[in-house]
Amino acid sequence: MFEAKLQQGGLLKKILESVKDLVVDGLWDCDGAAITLQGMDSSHVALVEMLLRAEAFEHYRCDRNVTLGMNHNHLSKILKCANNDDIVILKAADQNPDSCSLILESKNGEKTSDFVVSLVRIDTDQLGIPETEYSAHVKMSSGEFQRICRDLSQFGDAVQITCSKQDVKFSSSGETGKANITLTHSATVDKEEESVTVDLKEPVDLTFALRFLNLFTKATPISDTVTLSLSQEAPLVVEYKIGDSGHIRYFLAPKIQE
Amino acid sequence: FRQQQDIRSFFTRK
Repeated sequence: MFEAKLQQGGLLKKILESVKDLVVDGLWDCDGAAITLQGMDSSHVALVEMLLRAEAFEHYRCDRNVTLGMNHNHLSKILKCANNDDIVILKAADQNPDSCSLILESKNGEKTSDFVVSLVRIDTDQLGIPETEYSAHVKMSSGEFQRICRDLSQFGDAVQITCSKQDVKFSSSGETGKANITLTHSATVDKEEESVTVDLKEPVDLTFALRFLNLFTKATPISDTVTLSLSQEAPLVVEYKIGDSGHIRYFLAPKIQE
Repeated sequence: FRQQQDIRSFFTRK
């Protein structure tokens, strides 16, 4: 059987909030080491990959690999019933389960709620993501990244990200004119979560749809920092670490000049 | 005009 007990249900709530607007139905692959989720948006522009290792759970048992086809809207309804400090237990049968049980326990043990979510059949390509050497890595405050994406959305549909030397520039333009926001590599680091790190091998200049970046920033509550990895002619990777026990990575295909 | 690329064109099917 598959059984996973998470001490802080709030983490699962945050994970779901960060994927449900991008991917409606997702395949949750469970094996002895971790739960992984991979899914694409309906227009096949973005892909999300989530990894949550067994050590994130207070108790984790997975006798045989099992894949759970989750409708994220249905799962979200259940997790809305959970407080952040509720314990969440996921349970499913080993072979081709058609449902998954979720049990919510209050911290003081005085309230228990249990739910059964019907699993859905998902016919989607599982994609292999190759190891890539990126030309630039930018690590910054996740809140600052969210702010930049939100602010630039007022000016245009797309953002041009340019990395050169020790700067990263985010630009957007439209009918109202042009907006540029430049962040410079932090000279001194007082607080790591507020500093900007630009690690550049080669200059890059790429353009991406802001609509998707704004969806990615739903993961902001998961981590104080975010890392952007860029290479010319390759998808952007936006990564939020889930403590030391996993990550959410978003991949976004660039827009190219016709 | 910039054309949006398809994410699947960068990855291989498993």
